[in-house]
Amino acid sequence: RATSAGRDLKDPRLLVALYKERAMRQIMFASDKVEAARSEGLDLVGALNRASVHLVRAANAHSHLLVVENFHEKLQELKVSQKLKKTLLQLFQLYALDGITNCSGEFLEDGILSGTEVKAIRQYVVELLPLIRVNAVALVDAFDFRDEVLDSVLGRYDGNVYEELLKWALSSPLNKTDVHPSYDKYLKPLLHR
Amino acid sequence: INPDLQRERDAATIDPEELTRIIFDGAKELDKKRKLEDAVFNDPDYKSIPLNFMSREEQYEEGIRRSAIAVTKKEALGDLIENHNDLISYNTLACGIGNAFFLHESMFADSIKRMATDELKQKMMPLQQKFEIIGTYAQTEMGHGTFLRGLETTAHYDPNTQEFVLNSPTVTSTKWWPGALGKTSTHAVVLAQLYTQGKCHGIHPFVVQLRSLEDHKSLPGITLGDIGPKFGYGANDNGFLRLNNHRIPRENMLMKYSQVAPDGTYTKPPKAELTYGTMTFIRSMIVRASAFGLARGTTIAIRYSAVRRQSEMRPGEPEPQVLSYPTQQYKLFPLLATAYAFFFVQKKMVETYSVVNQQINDGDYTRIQELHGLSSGLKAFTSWATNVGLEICRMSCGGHGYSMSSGFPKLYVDFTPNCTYEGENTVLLLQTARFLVKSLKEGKRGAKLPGTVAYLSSNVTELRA
Repeated sequence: RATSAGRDLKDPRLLVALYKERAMRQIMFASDKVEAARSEGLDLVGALNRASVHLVRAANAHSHLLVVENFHEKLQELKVSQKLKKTLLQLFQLYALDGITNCSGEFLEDGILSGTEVKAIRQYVVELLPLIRVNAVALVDAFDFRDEVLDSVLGRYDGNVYEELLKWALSSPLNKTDVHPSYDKYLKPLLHR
Repeated sequence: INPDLQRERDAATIDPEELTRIIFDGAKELDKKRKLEDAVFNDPDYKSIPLNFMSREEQYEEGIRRSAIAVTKKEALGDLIENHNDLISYNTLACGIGNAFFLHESMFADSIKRMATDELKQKMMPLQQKFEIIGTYAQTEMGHGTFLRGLETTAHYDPNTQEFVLNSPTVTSTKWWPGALGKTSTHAVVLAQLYTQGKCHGIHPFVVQLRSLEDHKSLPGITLGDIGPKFGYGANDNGFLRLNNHRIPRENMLMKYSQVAPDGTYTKPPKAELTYGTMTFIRSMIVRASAFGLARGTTIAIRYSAVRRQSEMRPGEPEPQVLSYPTQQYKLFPLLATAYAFFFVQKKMVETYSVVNQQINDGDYTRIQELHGLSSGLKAFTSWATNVGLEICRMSCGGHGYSMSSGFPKLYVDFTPNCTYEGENTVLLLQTARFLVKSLKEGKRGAKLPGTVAYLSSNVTELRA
């Protein structure tokens, strides 16, 4: 699992550190842009506005870090069975690794990760999918939504989707009569011109 | 049970119930949640024909009917409703199509509780709690949203009568969008520019009576109405309000932090952000809503993907479950992981809000900016991810995701306003960013930074180490 740089990219502590550095770099970058604009004579408001695209990216990176870091902290705190802990760890890894692949540019541009490492992460994401598949239904069952709350024929707990889809269709007001009144008004005159 | 779905459950290595207990904060809370659900869903009063087959007017009436019943039946539930979270859960269950009194019990009550003087609190809170009045929170205007300092509604103080005179001086100053404002509420916390002794002191909140408590007619100087059909929330009368020389007593300004004396002398609040504290509370609730929204979406899509069989992996073989395709797993499992990540972070957000709010009540304002930065950033980040995620979930259900029966259209249209209300997401991220840039500077100067931004006082080498 170790990469050429000798790092275990699935290690939760490393993942948190990577996100931390990415957030810090983005904030520093945005902050530098604000400073640069000010040194050109813009006031603070003007400088912030000029750097606003970078600032939004920085705030996103920071918020993303908070979610990743908090997920990791919760994993440390939880007193649960080993099997559940392992599954939650896989979810954490998937969340953190997939987040990196989606924002890989930000991890690459400052050398936080190498191109080889990003490619390895993409593969890890794919490898995690079948592991999570085993518990996917159990993991959504755990949210404990009653059918009345979910309000979805497709998401029913019993999975009797097709029978219920047909019942739903039959309850459509358009099915109250075989021939709809609009036939006499519009279709019939058209068809019998 | 569908055999494919059952097979998935049989093959699982975890006990979902163990996880459910974690999500709902232990066995006792989980038991309470389930009893509350039983109480609501076994009650015929909460049943109606599906929302999708109702007109907008019928949806509104059904929403009001259920909301009113929920109030009258709440007391009988005793220990099942112990705190505000229980109340929100109960109302959501009972009035699933849109709770008419959500703002009455959240932003209206919270504003008065946190920002009114003790005298006004003693006067208003019993009326609010007994539903002798119905309140909402009127902040947004037709021409002004997240930028509160740009709001145009005015409140001029008249020392001769010791009253505020409220006006909507322009078309764009018309209050626009507040929930339950159009037809339901009798009162509102109205945000307006305060003028006294010829000077503007910025946005301040005022309790304003809108409708007669006798016949529910709008009061003189008040024009009220519903803003019309929307993307979702058909059962809610998001309304408009215009004020024309409407007078309210001086005491109706929420004056815990900033005051106007009888002679018109103004005392400013210790922190400007205190005026917007109610929004911080709602933003923390939106992080929670994001977690639940995405959890609902992934539940529907993953269960259906286990039931649905599609195409052939190899010619001649039976159709596999859609869930067996790596591409389907790649669409849904990162979102499932995201739902769990958001569940945990919403707990942290709500805990942080409670701690900081307590500190504010004790006169300690040191963490207000951190709370604003945290709640703004997380609200924007989680609601955007959920908004996009729900659409991915819907499309992962193929054509059936397009039917109302999938639950996705309603889930999406009811969730998506979270990206624009209580602060448009881009604006919120910019607010967070300003706090981050400021923290970075302070960190570089060696200042001790609060928890969520403490890392900004390190340098990159330290982080890597």
